[in-house]
Amino acid sequence: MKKIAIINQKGGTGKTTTAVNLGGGLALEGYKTLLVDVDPQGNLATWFNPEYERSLYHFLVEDESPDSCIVEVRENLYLLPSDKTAAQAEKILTGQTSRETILMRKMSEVDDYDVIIVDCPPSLSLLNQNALIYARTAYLPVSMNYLALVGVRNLLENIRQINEIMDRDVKVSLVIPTFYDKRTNESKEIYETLKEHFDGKVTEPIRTNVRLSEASSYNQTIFEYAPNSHGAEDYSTLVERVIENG
Amino acid sequence: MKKIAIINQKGGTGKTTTAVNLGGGLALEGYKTLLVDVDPQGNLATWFNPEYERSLYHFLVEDESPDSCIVEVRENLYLLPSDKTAAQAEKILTGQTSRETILMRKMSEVDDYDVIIVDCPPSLSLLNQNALIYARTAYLPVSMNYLALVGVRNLLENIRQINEIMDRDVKVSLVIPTFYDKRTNESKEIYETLKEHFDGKVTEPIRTNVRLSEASSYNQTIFEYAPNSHGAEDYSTLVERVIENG
Ligand SMILES: Nc1ncnc2c1ncn2[C@@H]1O[C@H](COP(=O)(O)OP(=O)(O)OP(=O)(O)O)[C@@H](O)[C@H]1O
Ligand SMILES: Nc1ncnc2c1ncn2[C@@H]1O[C@H](COP(=O)(O)OP(=O)(O)OP(=O)(O)O)[C@@H](O)[C@H]1O
Ligand SMILES: [Mg+2]
Ligand SMILES: [Mg+2]
Repeated sequence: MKKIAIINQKGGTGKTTTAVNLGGGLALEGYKTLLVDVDPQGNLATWFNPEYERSLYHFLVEDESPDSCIVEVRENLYLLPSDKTAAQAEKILTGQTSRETILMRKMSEVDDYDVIIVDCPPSLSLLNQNALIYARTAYLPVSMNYLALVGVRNLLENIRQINEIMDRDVKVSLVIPTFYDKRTNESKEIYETLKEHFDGKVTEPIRTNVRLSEASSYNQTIFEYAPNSHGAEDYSTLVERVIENG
Repeated sequence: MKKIAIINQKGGTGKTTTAVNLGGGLALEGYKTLLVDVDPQGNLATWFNPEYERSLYHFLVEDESPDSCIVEVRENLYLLPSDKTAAQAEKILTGQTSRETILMRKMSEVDDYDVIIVDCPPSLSLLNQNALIYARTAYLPVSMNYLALVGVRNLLENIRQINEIMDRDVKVSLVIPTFYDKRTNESKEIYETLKEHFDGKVTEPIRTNVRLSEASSYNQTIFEYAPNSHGAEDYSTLVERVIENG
């Protein structure tokens, strides 16, 4: 079972858009996929707009079973949603012992999926630490600008500390260049810088494509909303790479 | 003395870029301007890259004076920087009484500026609450996509709760459309939606312009880096509006 945390504490680098479309693409390829939202902004539930009654809060704090919190959003695609109650969950968990491993412990009984993708908020929060410690594999969507690069350095330091303190082996497995615009030097330079630092882990870029954001307002994946768009093309390429990565 | 919190818990909506260029533009117009960074990512210090020894942590937790924490970055432009020690500050403050008003109390002796701009992180954190309660005036940079609109609703609810609980009169004074791309319907629709909901408070949009992000890697404001760009034009228009607003 493959577990992935989609993480970058810089805001707006395409984490949620990647969770939706990587998850959606894997589901279309027949992989039973669970999306777990650990962001109190609850953008995954906003995106798919499912009916739900229980969320991350009930799962982590009120000890509800995974089945009562997970909803099916597509064939092969499931969601454990989040909303602002997750902020309350984080406050409560902050006071507990072993607070960085609660997600790992609660998720240990969830083993009937092929892939589990955790969508993270833009911060270095307790829930993010839980996501990294649980999944141990991190994918970093990095937007093509200088401030996003700076964020990567902070995140790597955070991961290094987790590995040291928790004796966990959290790895950055893929770096996904997002908002790539081939007309700008900036995109090319940031892309090259990433390739130098993360040799072999940098995926083909996801180009800026308005269809990707439009899809969210129609509650659709890019494959449903605009299957012939650059956005669909680029996320298909990513899906293939993730499947190959094993 | 005008105090402004630049806030939106959605990530990457142009908060920091707005703080830099609104602040930089006001300074050029002769207004003595202080930028206060309450984001542990410390992007304002990254942007201007000044020498500094004391930051928000020392100011809020170790009771250092404002003068020992504020650095001059340009003529008329000053910075109280932040870095990951601010995350530590937030943890410590969480345990204290009156933790939502610490910034307001510490900043009460800072009164020799014309404008103070607080740059906020993408979250609904304690430091953000402090920023809102201190400044009482919020400017919301909103990027032209559906998920950013969803974030606005959450933020307004947060502000409503602060006003109720703290009996503070926090107001959204301006809504700044960012990443505006006139070629897309999405930009036009989101812009129209904002104008319906925030009648009279929506500024002229800031268009997507790569010069704005490039400027950060040269440690410059847009007026220094690319004075003839659309980015400079749009932020000049914003500076004028803010000066008019009084
Ligand atoms: N390649 C792209 N082209 C165009 N729009 C995109 C692209 N990727 C993401 N977007 C849009 O940009 C906005 C920000 O992306 P998204 O919300 O996925 O980032 P995020 O990293 O999850 O943000 P946050 O830090 O707030 O969680 C969204 O409206 C999204 O639909
Ligand atoms: N109008 C614009 N056109 C092009 N690039 C922009 C524009 N506004 C901001 N950017 C760039 O986009 C990135 C995100 O913007 P910025 O960091 O200002 O957003 P933010 O809301 O402060 O993000 P965070 O939520 O992480 O604090 C930065 O690299 C910035 O330089
Ligand atoms: Mg997100
Ligand atoms: Mg910022």
